[in-house]
Amino acid sequence: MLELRLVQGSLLKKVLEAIRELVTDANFDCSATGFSLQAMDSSHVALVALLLRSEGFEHYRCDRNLSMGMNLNNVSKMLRCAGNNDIITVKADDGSDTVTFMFESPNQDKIADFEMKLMDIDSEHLGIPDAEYQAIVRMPSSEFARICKDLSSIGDTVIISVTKEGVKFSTAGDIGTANIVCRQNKTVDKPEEATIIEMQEPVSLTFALRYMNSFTKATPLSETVTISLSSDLPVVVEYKIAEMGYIRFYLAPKIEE
Amino acid sequence: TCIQRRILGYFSRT
Repeated sequence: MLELRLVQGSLLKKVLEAIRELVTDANFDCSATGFSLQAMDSSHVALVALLLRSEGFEHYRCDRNLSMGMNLNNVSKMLRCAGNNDIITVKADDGSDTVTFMFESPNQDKIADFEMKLMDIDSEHLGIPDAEYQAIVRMPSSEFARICKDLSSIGDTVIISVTKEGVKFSTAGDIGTANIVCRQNKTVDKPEEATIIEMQEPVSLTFALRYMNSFTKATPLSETVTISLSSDLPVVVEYKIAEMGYIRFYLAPKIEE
Repeated sequence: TCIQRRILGYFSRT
């Protein structure tokens, strides 16, 4: 039996909006650790890893490990029926082919339950080793989203280069070129507005902007985003989910032939 | 010209 009660139900709504463009069907895995998901996009170029730790739920009961296959557009349809201030409870019985989403209004005067059919999904689980990155950039998530959106009106790919001068986002297209440099800036009023660059050595990598733009659907989950770069690894674009966990997007680079 | 790498080139199946 599985029963997860999340007082801040809007978090689950935001998580679904963050990943449903990238991934169509996925297995949600429940264990004593928490509620997690790992899935690749259909082209196997990007991977999303989500973790919502059990401690972040008001009530978390998971008697045994359970993997629930869901169509993310259908989950999103269900969760969009929950109010932004609703408490969301996810329930499933062992061996059941359905999952129930229960929505309670904050003052308990409205209770709704939506039952959704589960599906069998053959998914590959990948081992993601811990790695040392050549450069780690932390910046406001809204700023990163703005840069990806702006550059995608000029070109299809972004070159992200980190040097001691800062982080540079560059693109080129038929109409011209664009370069946006963000310098390290720790002297801001609020820590979430800072741009912090930890560089072991300079790094420059090329990525498809289409995927980067898709990752920025997670912007409402966190004020900051962390971009970790190494020349021999996929980039990691991480949005921390306050007190609960994270959503991490991995994207394989484009390389010169 | 650039070629797009795949995730499976970096991470292995468990």
